[in-house]
Amino acid sequence: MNVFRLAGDMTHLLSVVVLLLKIHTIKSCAGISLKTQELYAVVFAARYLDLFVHFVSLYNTVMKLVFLASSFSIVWYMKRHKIVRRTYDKDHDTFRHYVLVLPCLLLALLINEKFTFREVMWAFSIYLEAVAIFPQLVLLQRTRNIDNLTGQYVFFLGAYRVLYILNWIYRYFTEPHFVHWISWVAGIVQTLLYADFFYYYIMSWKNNVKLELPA
Amino acid sequence: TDKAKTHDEL
Repeated sequence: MNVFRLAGDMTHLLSVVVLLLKIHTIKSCAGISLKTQELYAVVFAARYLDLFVHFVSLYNTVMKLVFLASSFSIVWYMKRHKIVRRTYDKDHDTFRHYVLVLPCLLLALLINEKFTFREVMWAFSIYLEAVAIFPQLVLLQRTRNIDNLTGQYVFFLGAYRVLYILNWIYRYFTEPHFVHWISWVAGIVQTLLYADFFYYYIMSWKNNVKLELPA
Repeated sequence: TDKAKTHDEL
């Protein structure tokens, strides 16, 4: 475990925990895309299938449980909670996310580390995570308002991805034959998706103006 | 080794 990976896991944890706490506290999910949250729940469910069959470390198991619990709780709040669900902007959150799921599944069947159910699902979760933020970014473009809840959420997610890339560079140089092309390519694609958001987020923060995404 | 192949990252 290197510092980049630990920092990456912590910012990832922060993004989901902050989001869940804020939704729970202000009883509102305005500006948050349910589609992205559902995609993330699928990502974790598909990736952590080996939760009980393959013990890596206590840290690994605890973090997997926290990610599963928080992502499913967020979806539950946005779909089922009597107050929160009314604040969900379903008219604007219309990105057809199954358009993302199918290609990821097909790609996972074609490109995986081993053609077993668990490895295909793992690859599927890696590809799906790379595009899971799409509905959220589309929603931001549509509603053009980025309140700090959403801004922080996307910012932490982007930071987690950047830190993971640093982690892979570190591991590549310190561990023999540490090569994971699938995670690396998907991870870089995912980080690029955040790049433009990062640019506008930092610019708005620097000029101390409200964050506006270009049309 | 098998360790290197397994997915030890979240």
